[in-house]
Amino acid sequence: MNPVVLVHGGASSEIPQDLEERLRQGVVRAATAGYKVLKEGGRALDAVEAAVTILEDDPEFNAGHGAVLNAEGTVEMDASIMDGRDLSSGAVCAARCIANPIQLARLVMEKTPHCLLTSHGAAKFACAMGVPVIPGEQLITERNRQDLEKEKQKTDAETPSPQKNQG
Amino acid sequence: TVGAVALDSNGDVAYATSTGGLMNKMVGRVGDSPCVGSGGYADSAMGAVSSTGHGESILKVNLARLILFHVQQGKAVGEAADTALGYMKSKVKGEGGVIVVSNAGDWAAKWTTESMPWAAAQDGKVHFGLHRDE
Repeated sequence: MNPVVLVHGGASSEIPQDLEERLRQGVVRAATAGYKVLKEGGRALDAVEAAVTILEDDPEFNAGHGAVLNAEGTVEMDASIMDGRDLSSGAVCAARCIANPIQLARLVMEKTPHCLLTSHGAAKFACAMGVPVIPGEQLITERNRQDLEKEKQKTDAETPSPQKNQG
Repeated sequence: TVGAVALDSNGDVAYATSTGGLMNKMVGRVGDSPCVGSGGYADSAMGAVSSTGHGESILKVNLARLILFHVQQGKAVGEAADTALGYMKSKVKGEGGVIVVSNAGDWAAKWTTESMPWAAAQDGKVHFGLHRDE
């Protein structure tokens, strides 16, 4: 079988022009890393984890370092991973203070009988697995802080509803 | 949101999806990314998908599994992705994007938003793009 890896950096309605080239470089870097895993005989599961880890570490993308902020100005991250060999899967949601949620999702898949751990439980599990806890601030970029402020001002001006644009 | 799908030399597929969600989201809000079948799906009998876009819409149509359903029905991966994204747009007015690989090594990157950065590596070459005309 001829191995292949694809990555994406998120569907978007508007991308600032000065960001475009960095996004292209980021996805190429991630695809190249995933492909290297495959060419060295690695499994598809290892390739997707490697590729997504690189994108999580890249502050230009909305995941890991560079994740957008919630209404309280903090980062809550979600991730999932699945192995097509046997449909085993793992996921975390509302994860805080870890650099790579995708690696924690893989640990959920491999070290527990569960599919999804959330918030406090995910944090306890990460701790038990020896996943380093990092300050939440470390995941936040100045651009995301400014974007949240702009969004909040827009929300206040357009409607008094606190639910606007909150998903 | 970021994601990856892969097919290895054994013919097995996998997906991974990770996100910070929506900016200014309600605390505790969870979208499609951690939900198997919506934020992604992988079955070596068919292929693998990773999704991005409006999470609530993706959840409502089970986007990743819906695409692989169309693949199971005999559609090419690009057509399957377009069909499912079109359904999501018409049914729940949701926009998004996906990357898909079949267990035969066919692949597609499709989106209904304005843009989506993507890259694919196969046969020692890397293809990439961001806008629809790339």
